[in-house]
Parts: sequence; structure tokens; C-alpha cells
Amino acid sequence: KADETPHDEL
Amino acid sequence: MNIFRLTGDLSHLAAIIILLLKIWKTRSCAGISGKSQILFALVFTSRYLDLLTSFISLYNTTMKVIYIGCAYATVYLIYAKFKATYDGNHDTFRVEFLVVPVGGLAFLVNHDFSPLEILWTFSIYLESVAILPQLFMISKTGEAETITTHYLFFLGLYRALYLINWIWRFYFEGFFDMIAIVAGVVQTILYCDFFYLYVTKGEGRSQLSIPT
Repeated sequence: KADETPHDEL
Repeated sequence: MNIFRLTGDLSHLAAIIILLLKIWKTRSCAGISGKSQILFALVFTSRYLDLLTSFISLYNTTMKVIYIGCAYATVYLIYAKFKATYDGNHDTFRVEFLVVPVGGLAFLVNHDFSPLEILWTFSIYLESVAILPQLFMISKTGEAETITTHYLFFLGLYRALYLINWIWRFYFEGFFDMIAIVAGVVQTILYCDFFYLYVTKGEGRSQLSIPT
């Protein structure tokens, strides 16, 4: 999952 | 980016700045749990390692750098500059009881078994309980300065706003991150008792007492 969608929240 | 996410971030920022300014202006960190602040520094460090690997936006990068910088500045003020005022005798929460289980859980329950992802998961779990040493300290001494309660209020409000943000994102973007949501719910619940006291007893008083 980390590769597909980087964590965009803080 | 929706309004709940933005106000959540700003609330988080407000909490961090309030604490930093309080310590700086009063030249004292009395009543502040250094252990909670170390945990928050650890949270930001393990979560924002992606600063080195992926760029999301200028806003994202700027906020991450500010959060990390302020977290370490706070730890520095407590453990170095104003060490003499640090109330270590009352800051006795055993942090290994948080860090070890949280570390184990991050290994077991994560989105992807990769170093960065495990560290991100660790930071999410750890953040949800990182305030416990501070709450423990307040329950031990039986009181908190007003400015400290403002800090806690904004810190709790931030995750509560994120919960609304996640509901919003689920409906409008189909975004759904179970790990963040569950940890966020736990985190917010930990503040509920405090929120109640803040609203009912905080008005017009100089100090807030939390019954043990």
C-alpha cells in the first residue's frame, strides 16, 4: 500500500 | 484537503506552539511531562521519514518540518535549557509499557511489511497513547495550569477533527485507512474525560483539577 499511495496526511 | 483536515492540522500546530511558548515565556516546564514530549518527538521522527523518499506538497513538507523541529525544541527546553524546572518526580509513567507493545503491534498489524511502513504504523499507534504520561502526571499532582489545559484541548481537538476528515474522505474520495481510523478513535477517546472537565470546569478558573 505504501508504494501505491503515500501517506498524505500529517 | 478539506476544512476538517486543515483545521485539524492548525489545531495541532496551535497545541505545539502554545506549549513551546508557555515554556519559553515562563522559563519553566513545571507540570509538563517530558516523557510525553519525547514520545511525540519519536512519533514525528518515525512518521515523517518519508520526507526523504516522497514529496507530497509544499504544505505537507513544511508542516512536517515544523512539527519535527518544534517537538525537538520542546524536548530540548525540558531536558536541557530549563531542566531545573522539570518536575521529574511526578513524571513517573513507565513509557516502556507503551513503546514495547506498540512496537510489537506495528509489526503484526500494518498495511505493508516494509521498514518505512512499519515505522509509520508504529508512529500512528504510539501517537494515540503518547499523551498518557502527561495525563498521568496531571492526575498525580491533581492539577494543571490553564495554559497546559489549552495545550491539551487543541491536541485532543486535532485528532477529533481528523476523525471528521476521515468520514468526509470516505464519502467523497472513497479513502479509508483502518489503522489511522482505529488509532485516531482510541486517541480521541483518551481525551474525552479531559474535554469534559475542560468545558465544564475550565471556564473562569485558573487551574484545572482532574480527580484521580
